[in-house]
Amino acid sequence: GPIILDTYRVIADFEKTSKHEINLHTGDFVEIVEKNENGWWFCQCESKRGWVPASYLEPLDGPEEAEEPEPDYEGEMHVTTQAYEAEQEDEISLEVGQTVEVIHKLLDGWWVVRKGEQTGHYPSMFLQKSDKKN
Amino acid sequence: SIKNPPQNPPPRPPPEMRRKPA
Repeated sequence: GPIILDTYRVIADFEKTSKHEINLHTGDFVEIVEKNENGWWFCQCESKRGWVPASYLEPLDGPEEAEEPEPDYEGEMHVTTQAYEAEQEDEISLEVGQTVEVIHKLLDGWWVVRKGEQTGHYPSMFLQKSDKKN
Repeated sequence: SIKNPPQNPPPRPPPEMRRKPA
């Protein structure tokens, strides 16, 4: 049968920063072709196709709780593969090679991690699962 | 065809523009 793609609504303007991305305008509708765990989704909007940040989209048919995993408060050990400096209040700054606990794998690619008593969002593409036990 | 996704973290909208938690 035909492939039915999920439709999402754009919630904020997005300006592309590389050639495989597309611009988004608030209120546009896009169809999602692929959802990458790192938070970049491949979508089509009219005749354009390209990657866009998932956090700029909301599902057309109600909340997407079903596809978003529940938080895991015990945490899953990961190691940072790249440093990142927080740019927004709810983010966490970490150096490369630090061990953290991932407590919520959000679909937008900004996972909630815990490091000691600090908690904040961190780019999932800078995290690698670790074999170390808690 | 689908190219590889960008290698930089996806940007986030400013807090006031974000989706409300479900």
